[in-house]
Amino acid sequence: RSTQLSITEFFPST
Amino acid sequence: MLELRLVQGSLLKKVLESIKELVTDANFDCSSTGFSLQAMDSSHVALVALLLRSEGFEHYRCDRNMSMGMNLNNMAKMLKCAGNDDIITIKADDGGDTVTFMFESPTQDKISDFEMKLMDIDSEHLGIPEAEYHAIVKMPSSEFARICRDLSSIGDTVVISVTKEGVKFSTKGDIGSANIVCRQNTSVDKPEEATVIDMNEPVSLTFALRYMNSFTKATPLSNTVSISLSNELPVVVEYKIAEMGYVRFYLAPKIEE
Repeated sequence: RSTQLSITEFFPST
Repeated sequence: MLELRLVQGSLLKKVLESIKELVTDANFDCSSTGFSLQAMDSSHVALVALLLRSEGFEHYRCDRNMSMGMNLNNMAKMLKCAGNDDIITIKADDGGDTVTFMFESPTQDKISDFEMKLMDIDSEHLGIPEAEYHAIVKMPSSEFARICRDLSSIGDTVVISVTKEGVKFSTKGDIGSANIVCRQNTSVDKPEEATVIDMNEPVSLTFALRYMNSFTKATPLSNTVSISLSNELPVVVEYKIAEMGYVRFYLAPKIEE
C-alpha cells in the first residue's frame, strides 16, 4: 500500500 | 597530479565506514574546492553527498579537476590498514589508473603505501535544489542512532513528525507499535547534547528504517546530526565533519497510495 519514491523523482539529472 | 595530505586520517576512515554499506562504487571528484563525492544507492532511493574542503587538508594539490572511480569496499579495506593516529596522503597522477594511499605514523617511524586500482564508473550526477525546509531538528547523533535501532526491532518504516510539541518517531509492526517523542531541550550543560527544533510548519513523513540505520554509521563523525524535513521532499540527514565539510544523506519518502 505504501510506495517507496525514488530520489531521481526529486533531483534532476545534470 | 593530485596530492592531499590529511593529518587527521581517522576522518577518512570514518567517512568510508559511513558510506560503504550504502554505495558500492563511486566517483570521488577532486577540484580546488575539495574532495567530494555524490552517489546513489543501487535502488536510487538514497543519495550520499560528501565534501571535504581543501582548507581542511594540511597540503592540498590538485592541478586539474579529476574524477576517480573507486570501489568503496576496497577503499575501506585499504584505509583500515591505516592507524587511527596516522596521517593519510592520497596521491594520483593525471590520467593514471591507480590511486595511492600513504599512511605515516605520528612519530614518522612507519610509512606505508597502498596502491589501489581505479575503475570507470558511469554515474549520474544529480542537481540538488536549494530548498526551504519546513522543519530542522538538531539532536545528539548517538540519540538518533539509538532511536533508529530501537524502532527497527519493531517495524520497517518510521514516521517522523515535527510539531511545536517536539519531534515524534513512530513505527508499527507485527508485534505492536512504538512512539518516541523528543522535546526541545536547550538547557543542557553541553550544546552537543541539546535537541533543537526549528519549525516553520508541522511536517510528517514516512521513511524506510533500513536506510536510516545505514546513515547512522556516520555517528562517529559528529556528536550531532541535523534532520531537515519538508513535505514531499527527501529528508536530509547531515553529519558535519569538524572544520572540513559534511556527509549528507538524502532519502526519498514513502507515500500511501
